[in-house]
Amino acid sequence: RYQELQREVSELSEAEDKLDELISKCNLQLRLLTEDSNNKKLGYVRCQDLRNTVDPPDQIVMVIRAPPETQMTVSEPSQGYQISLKSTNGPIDVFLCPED
Amino acid sequence: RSRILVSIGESFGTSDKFQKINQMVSSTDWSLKRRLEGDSTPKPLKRL
Amino acid sequence: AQEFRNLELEKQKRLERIRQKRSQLEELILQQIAFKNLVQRNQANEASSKTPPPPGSVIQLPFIIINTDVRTVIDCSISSDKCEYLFNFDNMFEIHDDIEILKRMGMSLGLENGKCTPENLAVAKSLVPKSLESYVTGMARNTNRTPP
Repeated sequence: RYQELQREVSELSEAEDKLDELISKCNLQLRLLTEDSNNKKLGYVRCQDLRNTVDPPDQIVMVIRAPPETQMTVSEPSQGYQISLKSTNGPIDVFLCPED
Repeated sequence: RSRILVSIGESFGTSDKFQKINQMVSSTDWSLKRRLEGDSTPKPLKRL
Repeated sequence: AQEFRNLELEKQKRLERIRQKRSQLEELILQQIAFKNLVQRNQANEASSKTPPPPGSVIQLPFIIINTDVRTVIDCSISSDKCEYLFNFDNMFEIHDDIEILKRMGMSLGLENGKCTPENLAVAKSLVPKSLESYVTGMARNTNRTPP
């Protein structure tokens, strides 16, 4: 039983190594995909797409486009909720998605 | 008071980073909060 | 017997790590499929309309959205250089990132929520490298399985 278990554990070790390799490959593929200039240009959604994903559709939809490493803090002060955004890599774009 | 800090601005990060925030916000008793604030009448909507 | 028990523990730990890494890999595969699908959709739209959409009508990735009830009051303060914002909400809201929006738009072909049709499975497999096809099939089969 011990030898059987040893064999199982070494198989699991191989399976885990294979997953690690696939995960790092996938991360690289995703980064290359999003950095490709053509994909950068075509990687957009329309306001109507956003409207179709919120329920009910007549909500306020605020869009935030921030530079990398922007810090978002969500805190619960006594009143309501507070969201703060702090960027050190350039201005943050915030706009409301029009209803129509 | 609870406070959650996340980094934004990159695509395709771990998609569950906002789940915790959404759970925290949705589990709040907003009517109690309003009573704490004293004024239950909503203020006129401000546009960005 | 003691060594056997230690090895049993080691096996459980590895199984848990493999489970987590598999779900991390599946999320990465979903993101890759969703993004490629979005690019192909926009490419096809622009080809059929022969013009790119007006600049003001599209939202470039990456982005996040905050949605809240239409009666919510949002107090907003902005620094002059637009590098700092402070929002006060008097009502509930939700925050979602771009990949969540792409999934809701159906860009990940239903792989994440059990609605992947055989046609969509063929499309999904065409969007990933061969080494990942078996995972896509597994995700489709796994989600198509009737929930226990």
